[in-house]
Amino acid sequence: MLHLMSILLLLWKLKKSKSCVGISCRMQECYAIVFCLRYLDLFYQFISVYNTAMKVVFISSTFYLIFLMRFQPPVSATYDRTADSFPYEQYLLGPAAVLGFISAEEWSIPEIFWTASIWLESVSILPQLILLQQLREVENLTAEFVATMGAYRFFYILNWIYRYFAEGYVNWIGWLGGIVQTGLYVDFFYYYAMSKWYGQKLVLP
Amino acid sequence: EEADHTHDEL
Repeated sequence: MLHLMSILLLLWKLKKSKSCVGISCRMQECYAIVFCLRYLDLFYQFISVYNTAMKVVFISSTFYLIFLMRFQPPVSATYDRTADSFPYEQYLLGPAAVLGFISAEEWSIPEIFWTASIWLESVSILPQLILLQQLREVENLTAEFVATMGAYRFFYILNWIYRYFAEGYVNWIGWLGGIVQTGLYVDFFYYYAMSKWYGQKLVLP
Repeated sequence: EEADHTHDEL
């Protein structure tokens, strides 16, 4: 739900301000790749109506966000491709593919794709965090969006602890990816929490 | 034993 909320917050922000200054389209592209790799099972496996609905919403809303930022004026006119230039194709995609291949529990296409998607998701926030560090001052809605985008994985960790004890659930790759993903946010969270506590604008060091 | 590779999380 937090993940969904972060997407809705971002959509709302783009629609309301008609500007995507401070938002990394490259992060959304990483997530689009993550979702496409992971949700292949939509074609051959049914888990629940909730599960299917969320997958469809995540994929379609993320592609819509990319479309808005890259191609749909007036939002696309505010997209700064020079600032948002983190080369994830080199730094994230390659390593995620290699890690996905060597750490997959089974050498099947869906399993390798799933594993690669977990590793890629764990670092997908990097283009966004690096963009914010260049700008330093973060708009309120952008701060909420990034905070919810980080918080959802933290809540997965709580759920994993519960599931481990309640049903003996084990998911080593998911756990490791989740810890890396949450760890990358800790620094941002600190400055976000401080800005909320003191009721000031979020300014990154 | 066959590993179960159903991923029920998002």
